[in-house]
Amino acid sequence: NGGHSAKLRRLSRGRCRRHPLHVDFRDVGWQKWIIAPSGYDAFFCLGECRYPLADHMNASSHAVVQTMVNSVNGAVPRPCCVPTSLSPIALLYMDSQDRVVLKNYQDMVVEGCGC
Amino acid sequence: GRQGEDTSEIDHGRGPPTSSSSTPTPSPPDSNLSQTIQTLLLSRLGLQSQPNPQSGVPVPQYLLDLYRFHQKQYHLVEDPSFSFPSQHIQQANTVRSFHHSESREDSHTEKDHTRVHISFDISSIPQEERVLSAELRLLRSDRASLGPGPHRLNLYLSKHREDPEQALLETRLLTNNLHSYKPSGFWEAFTLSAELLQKIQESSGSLGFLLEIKPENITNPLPYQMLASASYEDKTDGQNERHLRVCRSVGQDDHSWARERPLLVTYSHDGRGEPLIKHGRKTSGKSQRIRGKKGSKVRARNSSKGHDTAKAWGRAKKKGYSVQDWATNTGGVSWSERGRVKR
Repeated sequence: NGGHSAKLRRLSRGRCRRHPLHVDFRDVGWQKWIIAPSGYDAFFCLGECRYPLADHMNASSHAVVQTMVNSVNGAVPRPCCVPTSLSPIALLYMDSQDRVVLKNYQDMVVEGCGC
Repeated sequence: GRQGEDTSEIDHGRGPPTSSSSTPTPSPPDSNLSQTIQTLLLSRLGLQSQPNPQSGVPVPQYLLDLYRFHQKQYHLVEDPSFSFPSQHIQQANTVRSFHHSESREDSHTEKDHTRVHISFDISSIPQEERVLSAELRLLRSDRASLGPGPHRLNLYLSKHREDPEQALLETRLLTNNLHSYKPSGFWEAFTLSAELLQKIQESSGSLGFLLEIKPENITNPLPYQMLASASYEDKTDGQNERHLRVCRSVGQDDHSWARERPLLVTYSHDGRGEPLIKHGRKTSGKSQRIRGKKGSKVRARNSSKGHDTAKAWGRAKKKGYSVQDWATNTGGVSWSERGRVKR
């Protein structure tokens, strides 16, 4: 039983989910023109979309069909693990004329992942 | 990159196999690819190239306070009279700031200190961006002496100082109530219509104003010296500080001047994404005040976020929390929201 639960845990860990990813603008030298924030938590999606597709994996009907086809024909890939919900962030930056701009940029943070 | 030859067989020839299919292991992108990715991202951000600002360019305090308020960092808002412009931001996703163009020649030739002409170059606003509203912000310094009685400020739209077709935009009575604003000054904000900004944006890109200040309730014209002593700051001596900070003092450093000089703020939308304030939230319709940095009051007029947070702060205050504890512990999340999350 212990081996079975460990296997389940390992499989569960490999499933499609959101992972932490912090973007630091200093790493790419963008702190010269981005006043704030200095970085932000962007997150990313990674993992396998394999049967069974749990509710929390936000699988589309197409993903269910594709998973089913994959089970009978391995040449057809499994569905991808992708962001299903994204949120914006506000950036305070200087434009090319040295004017300060505050702008809301859409789809910058992953809120949820799915298949 | 996991689609191999077998996958291309079921593609029915709709597209050629990508080059990535032949490279099983990802390698670090070369500099050209990295540059291409950066250019793509900048393009998505609405920028043609990576801005390269000069070092030490001062940031307007209003934009900093606006950003901090938007990020719910209320305790970092520095201006005690800061008012969140929710009526402008409800539809806009971009806020741009412009300092006026300083012309030394004009400043030395101006003799009439009751009338000052200032202009702003707004040609850098992208054409695809729709300006929804704008504000002209002028600092009224507490150090200034208004002279006896109230004064009237007339704001004209004017291409240049001697423009014969000046259009009166707004007239405002400036009272001598020193208790109404703080020692650091009080910003008078004049709302400008979207139509006006769009018209300027489509034509010259230069927006000019003539500011005229006159004593109210005085029928006889005053001698020149009295008007001059009760008008704008005289930039020739730096001591004669007057109602509105529209001219730079002699020897004033860039940082100090950037915090006091006139500011034009435009609120626009580029057609992509959500506005800075999400719709569908309750608004109170009343002014809300919460405590900001150094115990100063920060007003959140018509702001749903400010409304929730102000109520939460009120409840926290009754429980004996300091603003630092409250801001740190809640991270700006309202008290009730925090309780729900915990449950």
